[in-house]
Amino acid sequence: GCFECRPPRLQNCGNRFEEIARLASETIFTVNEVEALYELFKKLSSSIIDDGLIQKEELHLALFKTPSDENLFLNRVFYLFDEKKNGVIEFDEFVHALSVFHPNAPMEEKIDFAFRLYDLRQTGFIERKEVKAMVIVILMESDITLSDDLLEAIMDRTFADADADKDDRINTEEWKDFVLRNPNLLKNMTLPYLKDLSLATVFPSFTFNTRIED
Amino acid sequence: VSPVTMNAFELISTSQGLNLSSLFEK
Repeated sequence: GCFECRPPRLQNCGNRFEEIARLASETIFTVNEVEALYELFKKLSSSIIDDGLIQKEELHLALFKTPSDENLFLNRVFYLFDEKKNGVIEFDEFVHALSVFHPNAPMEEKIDFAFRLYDLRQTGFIERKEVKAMVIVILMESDITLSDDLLEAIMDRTFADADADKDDRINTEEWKDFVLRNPNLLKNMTLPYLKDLSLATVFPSFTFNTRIED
Repeated sequence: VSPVTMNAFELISTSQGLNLSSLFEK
């Protein structure tokens, strides 16, 4: 951060303040909250390689507590965070994506993010075979064995509820109707923690003093 | 809750890979 600025670093700090102010203007976060997110980003982006970028392995380490890059859902989260699609999460991408998870973020943004998460092949539809593949991964992760008949029964019930036009794929309108009727499906799209984000609460040892007013 | 009674997306949303609150664990 810029808390211990010495003259040689002032130029960098100026850029940092500009970036933080810009990110605050682009997202739901205040300047202080973006600054707090920067501290979190620094921690995550240095956990394996200290290069100021979050690698997929580093996201895996944060979510699963083990370093690996092989998990379908982690891949999807990483893919959506990585706006530039260059294989790493940069700070501005991190702030943009987390903004969607803020308790006060518009419901539309959460619905859209979840849709893109589950639209594995980016066809504009959540296809039945994609959903089945995701359920199989979840069952394997949880060490649950289900017969294919039971699995198909879950799929039938889900698509009877979600797929209004019965074409074995869920479009954006059907998805919106479905999640509005089943709001618990969006529970993991909200991180209550983001509402209490400030250096004072997250990093109590810091005395925060920024030149930019919120 | 038995997985058999859940809908597919309820099951999927329990994935650890989708639980970003772990990012904030100290």
